[in-house]
Amino acid sequence: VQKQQSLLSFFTKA
Amino acid sequence: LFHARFEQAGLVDAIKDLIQDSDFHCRDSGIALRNMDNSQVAVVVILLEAGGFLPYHCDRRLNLGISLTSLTKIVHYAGDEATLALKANDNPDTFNLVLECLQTGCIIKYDIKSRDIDQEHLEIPKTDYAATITIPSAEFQRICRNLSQLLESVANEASEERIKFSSSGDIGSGSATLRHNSDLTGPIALTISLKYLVNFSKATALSYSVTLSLSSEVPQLVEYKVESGFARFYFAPQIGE
Repeated sequence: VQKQQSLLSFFTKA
Repeated sequence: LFHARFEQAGLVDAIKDLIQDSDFHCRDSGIALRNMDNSQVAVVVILLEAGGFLPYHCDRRLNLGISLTSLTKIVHYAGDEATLALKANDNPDTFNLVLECLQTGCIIKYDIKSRDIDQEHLEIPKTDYAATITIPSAEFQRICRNLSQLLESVANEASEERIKFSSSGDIGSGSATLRHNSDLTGPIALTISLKYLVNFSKATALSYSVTLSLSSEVPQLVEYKVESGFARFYFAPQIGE
């Protein structure tokens, strides 16, 4: 089963 | 005063299903947009350099908050042949949209209220990808649309000569293989949601080719070069549970 990751684990909000 | 005339209004169509509102950052160098979709799975980055517009004039920094849902409707009814011009004066609360059909000379003008979008800046780190593969954009769209008719996600495998998109679901499985002549540091395999790839591939009309930058376990990048700029789509990877 594949789980979709969030982009917020890679990109940060400033 | 700000004035920009753009001939590739189809760009709006390519991003409208991912983001509903966005700040358009207008500078003397051009227009930039960077936004994450509501599900926090995809990011759209668009840069249109001033040289791609005829004319382009921007004498101060301006952030226009634009509803892409509304912009899409306006552009849609203008048809493919229309050019789109954005104008703003010293009042930052409204801007003008002018659609011009070159064939008939028809001009449609709108005064639109700028939306107040509380948009945070997104830092995107520089990434070295294991594979950067350029393929015809129409083929990429065909593959994504075809596989998505039956299946939900796609596994990408790339080797020295071929990129393979394969997919499986309740009804069975399917795959598409395409030749490429790009450099790879090694074979890669990863899984991406087809629904999003179909969305990204709506940018097909912008460019003959699309570049896929892929590595396992980091966001994938789907890039369309446009005249004097680019449309980039980042997508978070799926991981096995």
